[in-house]
Formats: sequence, C-alpha cells, structure tokens
Amino acid sequence: MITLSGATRDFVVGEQTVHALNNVDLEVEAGEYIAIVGPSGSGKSTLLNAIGLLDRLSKGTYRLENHDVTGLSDDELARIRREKIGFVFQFFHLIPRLKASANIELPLTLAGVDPAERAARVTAVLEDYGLADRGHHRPDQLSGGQRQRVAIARATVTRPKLLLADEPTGNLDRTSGKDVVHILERLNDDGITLLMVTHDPELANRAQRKIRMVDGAIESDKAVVSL
Amino acid sequence: MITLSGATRDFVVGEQTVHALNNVDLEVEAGEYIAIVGPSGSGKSTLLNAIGLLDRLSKGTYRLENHDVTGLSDDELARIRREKIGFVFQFFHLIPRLKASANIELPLTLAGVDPAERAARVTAVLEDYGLADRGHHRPDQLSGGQRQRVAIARATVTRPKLLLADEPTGNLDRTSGKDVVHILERLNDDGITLLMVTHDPELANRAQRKIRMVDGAIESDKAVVSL
Ligand SMILES: Nc1ncnc2c1ncn2[C@@H]1O[C@H](COP(=O)(O)OP(=O)(O)OP(=O)(O)O)[C@@H](O)[C@H]1O
Ligand SMILES: Nc1ncnc2c1ncn2[C@@H]1O[C@H](COP(=O)(O)OP(=O)(O)OP(=O)(O)O)[C@@H](O)[C@H]1O
Ligand SMILES: [Mg+2]
Ligand SMILES: [Mg+2]
Repeated sequence: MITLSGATRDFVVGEQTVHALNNVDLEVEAGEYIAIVGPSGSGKSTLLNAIGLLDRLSKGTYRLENHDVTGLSDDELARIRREKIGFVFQFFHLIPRLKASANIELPLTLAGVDPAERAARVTAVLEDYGLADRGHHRPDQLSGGQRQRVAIARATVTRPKLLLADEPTGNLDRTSGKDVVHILERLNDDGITLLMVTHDPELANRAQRKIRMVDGAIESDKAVVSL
Repeated sequence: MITLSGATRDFVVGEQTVHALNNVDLEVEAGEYIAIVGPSGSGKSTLLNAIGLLDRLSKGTYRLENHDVTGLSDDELARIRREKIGFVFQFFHLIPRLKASANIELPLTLAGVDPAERAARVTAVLEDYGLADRGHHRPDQLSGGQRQRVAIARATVTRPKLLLADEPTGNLDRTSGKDVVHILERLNDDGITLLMVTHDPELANRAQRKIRMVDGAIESDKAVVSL
C-alpha cells in the first residue's frame, strides 16, 4: 500500500539544514497496524505528514496504492487525502468557529455523503468517543482531551483506507486512551491500515509492528512479540 | 500559600451549564509538590487556570500568599502572574512569530532583568531542556515535544515561586519526559511550589501529594506513599 524509497525531507532554518527525514525506506501492506516510536524530534511527525500527503519529500519517491504520488499537484494530493486518508494531527487542527459536531461532519460533507447519513454517523462517533454531550461545544469550549477525541472522531468518521494518528492519546487519561485505542483497533480489524505515532510504550506494544526512529532515520523495524 | 474555598467555575454553552469546578476546597503550603490527576474533562485545567489567575471563579474565594485575589482587577492579576507564577499551558501558547529563544526570554524582559543576564539564563535553560541547537527555530519549525519544552523553559526561566504545569510531558518520549521532570523537581527542591496536572500514573506517583478530580470536584487528596 505504501512504499517510501530514499525518502528525505530537509528543512532550512537560516544557515542550518535539518534532515528531518534522512533516506528512509519503508513498505507497508494494506491492513497493517504499525506503531512509530522514537525520541522527541526524531522525525515521526515528518514521516507521518509525508505519508499523509500533507508535505512533499525533498528527495526520494512515494508510491501509494501503487501510484507514484511524489510529483502530483496540490489539487491531486488534496483529492487523494479526502478519499483515502484520515489524519489525526498531533495538535488536532480543529476549525475554531465550528462546533465539535460540525468539525466531525466536515469530511463527510466533502465526501458527498447525504445529510441524513452524515447526521447519523456524527451522532454515532460522538457516542463512541464519549462526546455525546459535547457536540455543541466549539473547540475552545472543550478540554484538551475532548479536543483530541474530536480530532480522532473527525479522522475516522469517513472510515478511510489509511488512518494516520500522531500521538492520539497524548492528552488522555489511561481509561479514555484505552477506549480510543480499542476503537482504532476495531477499524484496523475491519481492514483499515493504521499507523500510530506514540510515546506510550504500552500502546506501541499493542501494534503488530514497531518502527523506531532516531535522527530522521529508521533505526529498527520489527514485529511486536506479544508476551 | 494557596487557599481555595468553595471554588466554583461555571461555563454556559447555549442552554447548558457546565460545572467545570464545583465547590472545591484546597490548601497548598509553600514548597509542596502536588500531582493533579483525573479523567479527561474532570476540571484539572480549569483548576490550574483558576490557581494561575488566568481565569476567575464564578463563586468562592481564592487567597494567594494570604491575600484575597478573588476580586482583583485584570492589571493586578497580570502583575501577580508576572511576579510569582510560571505557567506551562496544556497547549503551550508560544508566540508564533518569535524564535524559541525569544519566547523563553520574554518573561525575563517583563521582569526587568538586564540583557546580559537574560542571555545567560536563556542559554542555560535551552541547554537544560535539550534545545541548544533549536533556539533560532520558531514554534512552527519545532517538533511537538520541542515546543512543549520551550513552553516549560519559558515558565521556569524566571524561577517563579509557584510553578503550574498542565500535562508537561504529554508530547514527550519517556527519556525527555524524565529529564524535564528532574528539572522541575530540582526547582521544587529549591523551594518552588510545584503543581503538575498529569495523565501519567508514574509521574503522579513521584509527587508528595496526589489530588484526584472527577466531574469538577476533588474526589481524593492524599499523600503519595513511596514504595
Ligand atoms: N518546519 C520546520 N522547520 C525546521 N525544522 C523543522 C520543521 N519541522 C520540524 N523540524 C525539525 O525536524 C525534526 C523532526 O521533527 P518532527 O516534528 O518530525 O519530530 P517528532 O519525532 O514528531 O518529535 P515529537 O515527538 O517531539 O513530536 C525536529 O528536530 C524539528 O526541530
Ligand atoms: N470555555 C468553556 N466553555 C464550556 N465548557 C468548558 C469550557 N472550558 C472547559 N469546559 C468544560 O469543562 C470541563 C472541564 O474542562 P477542563 O479543561 O478543566 O478538563 P481537564 O480535566 O483539563 O481535561 P483534559 O484531561 O481532557 O485536559 C470539560 O467537560 C469541558 O468540556
Ligand atoms: Mg511529533
Ligand atoms: Mg486539561
């Protein structure tokens, strides 16, 4: 499903160049459940942004579902994202002036889903994520963990083929975090490819495969051995 | 140092009233090290914001260092915050157009510290928090955990009497998180009062006292028994 080959992403700050991704090779089959771990600043978000077509590579190639997406136009990338990718951002990026329910509904509207179906799905995910009484709140009227759950609900409501989650439990207590992960794992059981960046070692060990990044490179890429 | 009495904070959203803080009584002595835990949405950030004078109570009183601060003007609250309180926000609130070093330096400038001393202190904290080569980066040129550490550096660089940290390790790997907590604990050893909201049970168990919140109320308030 995903093939990165020699993937490099450089950032220039003044005189300095940061090699946020440094010659990364990666293959992901459809339906895999992968945890991405590593120190702060090691390139995890940069990797996820590249895979999610939110950012372009400086060097190397990216094939998504066997199409070379490296050189596509912004419009083409936006279309693929809308149709195939759900992204949970490390800092959510909710739309401030829209209530939680409207934020969650937006991808369904962009996908052309009819109003009745949209309303039903939004109600269902609000329930799933423990937000049933918070649908009318705008992001600034929500707690940190509630915003995080709205971001996750928004990314999953279209049941995308590829779900990319950047630190989805970083602002959640143990219980809310477990609830969220169970939902994401159910989606993976249904065939959705799930890539999750996480700082939580317990969470990482629930995946089938763990990729560890250090300084923009993949240091290890192994199956997770369940004890 | 801190006395909250009958502290209540209500939020109105449409027809609904959320009792984010519900009749909370709390006493904190100078120099204490307290963890605040509880489910997402239980009122932890609201409690910290009230203590940090970033938000006013709907009912009840707040005495800080034996002065009633409940009815003070915005200017008076701002002055007390500047002089006595360091706040690490759950979502950092860094100034987007300032580089990391300038973000960290700002409280020192507001406190009237001279330029040479400011430069020395900023350099020292950048080093402490593993950001020595990131001082020139703006927040949007930093990873999530790097931004978090800049927020912590900014809150601690003035060595405030009262340090309030809302989820200070939420975006940090285990190692960076430990480093940060060790620095905050050293400050507490030097007499700084430290209140930390955290979802990490291991972190919470390092404190001397643990306050658990549920639905806007303090459910328990106990000494932490070190095993
Ligand atoms: N726009 C940018 N300009 C310059 N440098 C950047 C930019 N974005 C990221 N970086 C740098 O690239 C490196 C990788 O960043 P990235 O956000 O991918 O890290 P991360 O592994 O997600 O970290 P964290 O766990 O802290 O979120 C970091 O050292 C960061 O400072
Ligand atoms: N401005 C607001 N308007 C309306 N409701 C609010 C507002 N701010 C917070 N709330 C509500 O008050 C409750 C407490 O919020 P708070 O941010 O204190 O929770 P928290 O314990 O910090 O949660 P988390 O662990 O998710 O950060 C939540 O249910 C939230 O929806
Ligand atoms: Mg990141
Ligand atoms: Mg909070």
